[in-house]
Amino acid sequence: CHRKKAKDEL
Amino acid sequence: MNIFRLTGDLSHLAAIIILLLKIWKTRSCAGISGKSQLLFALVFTTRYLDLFTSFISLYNTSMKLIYVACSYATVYLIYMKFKATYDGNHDTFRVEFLVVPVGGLSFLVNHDFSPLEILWTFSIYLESVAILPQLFMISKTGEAETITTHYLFFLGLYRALYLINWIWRYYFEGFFDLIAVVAGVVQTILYCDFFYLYVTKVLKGKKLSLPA
Repeated sequence: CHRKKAKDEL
Repeated sequence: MNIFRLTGDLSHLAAIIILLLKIWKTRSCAGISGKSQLLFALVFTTRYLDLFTSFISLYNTSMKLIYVACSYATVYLIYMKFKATYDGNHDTFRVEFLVVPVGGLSFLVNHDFSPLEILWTFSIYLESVAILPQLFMISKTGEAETITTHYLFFLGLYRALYLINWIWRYYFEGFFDLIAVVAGVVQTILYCDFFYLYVTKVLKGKKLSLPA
């Protein structure tokens, strides 16, 4: 799987 | 939010605070690369532009604001307030050799060809190499103050913990971000040599000095 970035990470 | 992610964030915060306190308490930024700190300020600025476009959580927003504010405060202390103590003669890494290729790469390899996304990608790539001026400075002078090594240790630990966080998220959430992972691996590898010296010297009470 190649998902988009985790928006919640810093 | 898993434990590795949280301790990673706290380790990052610890690094930033240690550096600020070191400069503030000693009234000196000797041995600190202003160039690395400028790059980190640029990293936070370009990455957290999403503060204006999306809200994730109170934790997320406050940490971003703290990181940005602290990085600007650090740059201010180095280049303005305690400028006289800044060791510019030893801070000679050519940052354009980092910023230009990283800028080019973020245009070529990103998740989405939009301004915010390219700037986010730029910040991820730049963060992975932003410590190089600091490591270069230490290799030039051949030594680092112990408090500076604590700063570097927590800064390196933060990305290492994020790597474990990404493995965790891959298995339990099916999340995988190739850009962040590759940059995070590069970033962590850059600290390996330093980690070795930290464990073998600093933790045994010796000062970090490199053989001439």
